[in-house]
Amino acid sequence: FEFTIMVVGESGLGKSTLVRSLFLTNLFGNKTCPPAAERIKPTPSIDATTVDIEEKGVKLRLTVVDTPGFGDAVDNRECWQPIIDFINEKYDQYFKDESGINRRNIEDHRVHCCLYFISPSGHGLKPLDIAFMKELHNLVNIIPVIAKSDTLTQTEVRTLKTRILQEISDNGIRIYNGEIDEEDDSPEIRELRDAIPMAVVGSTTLLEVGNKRVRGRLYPWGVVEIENKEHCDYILLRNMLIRTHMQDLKDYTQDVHYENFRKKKLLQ
Amino acid sequence: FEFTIMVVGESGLGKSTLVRSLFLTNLFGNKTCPPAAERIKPTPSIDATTVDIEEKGVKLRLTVVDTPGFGDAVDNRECWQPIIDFINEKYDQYFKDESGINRRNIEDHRVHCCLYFISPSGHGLKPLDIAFMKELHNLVNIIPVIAKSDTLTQTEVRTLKTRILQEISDNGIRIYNGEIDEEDDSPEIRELRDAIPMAVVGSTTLLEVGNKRVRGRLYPWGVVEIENKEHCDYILLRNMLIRTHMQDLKDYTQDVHYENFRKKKLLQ
Ligand SMILES: Nc1nc2c(ncn2[C@@H]2O[C@H](COP(=O)(O)OP(=O)(O)O)[C@@H](O)[C@H]2O)c(=O)[nH]1
Ligand SMILES: Nc1nc2c(ncn2[C@@H]2O[C@H](COP(=O)(O)OP(=O)(O)O)[C@@H](O)[C@H]2O)c(=O)[nH]1
Repeated sequence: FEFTIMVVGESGLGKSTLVRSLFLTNLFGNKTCPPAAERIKPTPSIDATTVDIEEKGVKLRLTVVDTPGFGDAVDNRECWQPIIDFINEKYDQYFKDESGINRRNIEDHRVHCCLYFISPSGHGLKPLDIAFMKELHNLVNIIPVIAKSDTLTQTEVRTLKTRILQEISDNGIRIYNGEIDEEDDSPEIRELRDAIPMAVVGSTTLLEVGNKRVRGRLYPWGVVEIENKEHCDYILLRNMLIRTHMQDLKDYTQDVHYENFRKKKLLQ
Repeated sequence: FEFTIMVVGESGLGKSTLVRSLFLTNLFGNKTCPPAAERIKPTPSIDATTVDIEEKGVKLRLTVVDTPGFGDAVDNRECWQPIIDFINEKYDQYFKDESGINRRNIEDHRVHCCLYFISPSGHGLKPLDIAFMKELHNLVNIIPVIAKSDTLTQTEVRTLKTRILQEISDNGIRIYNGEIDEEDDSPEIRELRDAIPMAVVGSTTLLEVGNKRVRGRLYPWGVVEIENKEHCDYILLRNMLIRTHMQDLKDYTQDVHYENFRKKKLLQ
């Protein structure tokens, strides 16, 4: 079972921490962040890492695509181009493979899901966020998340979510909306869909709270428990990606995004 | 007694909240933040607001210079130019006034202090931060602060401060170092200087903690008290700006930054 997730967002938004939290694997190695002077002309690039993991007895070949340099420069025009090229390369590869002889054993390296990290600072989406989503919403499933949401009070989270959804709608952007069944959502699916864009906190640090051990962040004023739904939507995101929506993300990629690509390709 | 402070940093880093916290005045009016689509070509601009306030019986004519649009666009090259122009305009104005007839009543509108807000996300300074400080460190007193520092654990604050100071030194940037006396600092001055870059949290919300009322931010996992030195350096910044260093910031502007300007002007 293959699944490819891409993480996109400025440096320092907690992307590698969140990936490690979600999959309890260190897919980013021990990268040290180059000092800012070397990042003055950071070239946006793409790093893909694949691991075999097991989730509830299901073997999963998980590929995480990291996008270092995205949004980090003084001038960020076109910083999404390497991402577009990468996604199209995978569609192209699949297109060649499925018209080849050995199409029974075709490997699916297409990007099934793009987790887009929105800074919790700022009053809503930034111009870069909008530019990115407009370029990519017809190419890949975009799941926007509010990064490092422990920066925000509960009121601020609600305000920011409303604002982000409004700006997404005003700009004609179509994000992945988690609609699995045209009929009624189950309460569980409803809870996930209502939380979008999910406000996430990541951590691989184990802390003692009361008499239980939790993953969280220790502040002088308290402990953020990432698996506490009162504290953030981490659990909802994890359920959506791994339990309830993984197959749908793959189906939608195949039936909608890849079909778009295929049509354009055949018309050329 | 006139004092002008400029606040610089991307939108949403808590600049107006911090100014309101420091001076308990709403110098930013009730600005509503335009939606991101309108900010896609945000023109960096300058807004100066002056209020007369009283601090411990001392009347202070305080001007706060806001810099909306700084760092908010996709392409941020030269976004510091309006700031440089503004500072030079004030030096120019002073230069004309002090060579005029009525020089006894000269008004000092020069920028005495530039509070530069560093995002707590990111692994240190961003390329934009370095570019800005290199352009302005010989023009005005730069006091960098780590914005919204309640995003960071105590360990992360220490790591970030060390990293920022290293990058500042590597890039030959000279920030305002708070050195009032070449001889020994008093313990109070030492504590302020050692805290630079100060990690600040702002708030004008009053909360009940135990049986006292504090200004802070209420999270599900606890309350950040801005005036608690265990929680952030807000009190240290306030002391520095308003109690211990306000005169020195003015003197250094007059004796060093303005003198530089004057020399260049006379040599033209
Ligand atoms: N406040 C907060 N900090 C976080 C969170 N996740 C990670 N961090 C911290 O943010 C910094 C950058 O995280 P990292 O995962 O390396 O960011 P990346 O550059 O996007 O991969 C580290 O100091 C993390 O400990 C979070 O959910 N909340
Ligand atoms: N976590 C955190 N949030 C803050 C802090 N100060 C302000 N905020 C919040 O950040 C948002 C933007 O603040 P604002 O002062 O308008 O930012 P500005 O655009 O830089 O002037 C608001 O929701 C504030 O409540 C802080 O110290 N910590």
